[in-house]
Amino acid sequence: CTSIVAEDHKGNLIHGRNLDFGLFMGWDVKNKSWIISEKLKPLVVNLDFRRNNQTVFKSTNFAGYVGMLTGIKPHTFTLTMNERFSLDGGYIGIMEWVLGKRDGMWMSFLTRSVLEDANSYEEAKTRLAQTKLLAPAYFILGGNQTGQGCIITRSRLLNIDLLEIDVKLGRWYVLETNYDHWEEPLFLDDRRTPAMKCMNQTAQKNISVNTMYDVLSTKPVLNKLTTYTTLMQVSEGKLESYIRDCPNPCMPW
Amino acid sequence: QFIPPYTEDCRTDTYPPNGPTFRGAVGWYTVDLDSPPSKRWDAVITEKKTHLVNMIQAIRDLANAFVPSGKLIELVDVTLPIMADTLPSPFSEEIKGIAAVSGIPLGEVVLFNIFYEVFTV
Repeated sequence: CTSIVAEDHKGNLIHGRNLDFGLFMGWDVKNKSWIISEKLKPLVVNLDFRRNNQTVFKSTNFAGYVGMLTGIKPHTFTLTMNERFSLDGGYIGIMEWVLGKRDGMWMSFLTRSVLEDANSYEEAKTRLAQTKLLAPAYFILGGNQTGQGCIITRSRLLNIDLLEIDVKLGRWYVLETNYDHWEEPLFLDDRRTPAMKCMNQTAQKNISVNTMYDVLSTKPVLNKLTTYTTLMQVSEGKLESYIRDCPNPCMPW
Repeated sequence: QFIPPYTEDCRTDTYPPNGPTFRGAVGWYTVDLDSPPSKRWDAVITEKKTHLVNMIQAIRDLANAFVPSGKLIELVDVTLPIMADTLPSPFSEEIKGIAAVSGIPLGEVVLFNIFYEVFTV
């Protein structure tokens, strides 16, 4: 996965993401594609969650999956989640759950609850940072004011790190793939460097929905695992998503 | 660049989406949070049922590739329905509603919904 929150020179926040899934879950030799990734693409849907006939939040989802990986609470915040690998992983959380220790939350149920119930960027950030989880994760959160964009690096129990946009320091965007931002990504899977190169090449003055899509369309940020790209503009309350393909030659991940 | 990781120059002018990296647009559906949790996903699942069944079948095929005896699927179908009852509301009821409308065994719908945690295995 790759998630980016960027602030343009007028202070607008743009949140974009590629949802990559299906690694090592069956390779289709003939079509040079991952089987599960290809089966997920027709299941991609945009959802408008409504209460009292009013939109509460919107999301890009896989039909049948009730949790949230990508969503916007219009004019309030945007949220995506990327997988984080750790030895202290979800299987430990599941074992605890089976053994009756159920004070943690399933990751995508937390994101769904935050999108449904949180009423501000700060409230969303606090809940995502402090709620116990069954599995580690990265939460990438965008708000509706300048500077409101962050990556929350979570272990199952702790909020390990919070990296926020700081335009004065020249950090006009935050970008997360699947590795802790203070460490080098796995050399076999460095999507961060090409993504940041393209963001820096685009520069703050040119960042927009269009150019964010360009960055998310550049290989290997776009790869064989990429099922969809979503672009969200919090101030307009807008979410749009597109099902992707990666023509050969293309990285399997 | 024709060797892995096939890094290319930063793309430009790919929006509006077009060309070989754009497979298609995504449809919109409404989920009414005022309706009972078990009914909220009926419209989505009714329309996407075939694709959902195909995706679950692909996971089944993968599981059987690892455990040809079918015991792994059996384990999922026997134990995960029990886990469904431990999941918090409204997720438990929503997942059961999806299983009912799609006809997919409840355990396999639960597996799909907790896949993030399971995948770390």
